[in-house]
Amino acid sequence: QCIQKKITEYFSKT
Amino acid sequence: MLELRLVQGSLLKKVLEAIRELVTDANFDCSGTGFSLQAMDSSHVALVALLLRAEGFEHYRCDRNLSMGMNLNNMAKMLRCAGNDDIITIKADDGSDTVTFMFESPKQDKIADFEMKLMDIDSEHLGIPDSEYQAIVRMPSAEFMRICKDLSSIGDTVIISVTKEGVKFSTSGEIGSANIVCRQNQTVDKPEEATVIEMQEPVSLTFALRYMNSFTKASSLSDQVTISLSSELPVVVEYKIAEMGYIRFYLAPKIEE
Repeated sequence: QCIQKKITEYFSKT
Repeated sequence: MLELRLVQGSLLKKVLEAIRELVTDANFDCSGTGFSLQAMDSSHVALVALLLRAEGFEHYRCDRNLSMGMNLNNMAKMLRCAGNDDIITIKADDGSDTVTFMFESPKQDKIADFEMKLMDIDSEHLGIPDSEYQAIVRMPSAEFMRICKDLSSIGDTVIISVTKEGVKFSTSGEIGSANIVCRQNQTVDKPEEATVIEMQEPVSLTFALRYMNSFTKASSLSDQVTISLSSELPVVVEYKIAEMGYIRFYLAPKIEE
């Protein structure tokens, strides 16, 4: 079972 | 005051067609560097970053940094009214709540103005650090588009694996499974048909094909696509925009629970 990661888990807000 | 004149207006038309499926509303940022955009899809799984450098415009005037919120479907409706050979000028006054797209035919015998309402968009801006990638694959964009389309008729996800043998695209679904391997192929006389693999170490990642298929809408912008992979990072799918900049799509992987 794969879970979809979110882009916000890798790049942070500026 | 903002005035950007793009002789190859079709580039802007293609850019819009490439991103409007992924993103509905976005802020276009204009600065001395160029005309840019960063936006995420509604699920925050994918991100698009566009840069059209100031030097790529025949005329580029941007008195102060300006962020213009646009509905991309409405913008696409307006840009579809421009001929493929038309020169497109984007104009906006400081503090105005509209933007004007001016289309000039190559012979200058037809000039059209389309004024579009701007909107306030509260968008998050993410910092994307420069990263070292474990593997970088450069291949014909049409080939990558074909692979994503073919695999999506079999499964919902693609596993992209890079080894010294080449790059493998795999999927599986209810009806069966599929593997497509592309080997390095540096055709000397036709660089646009080359497949080049730079691998620091083998990498294998899983992605949703729906997003990959959406990214391939940018294929008309560039003969080649660059896919950068690292196990700790979103994949980057980049299409260079001739002499002007790029459109980069970032997609978070699917991870085994």
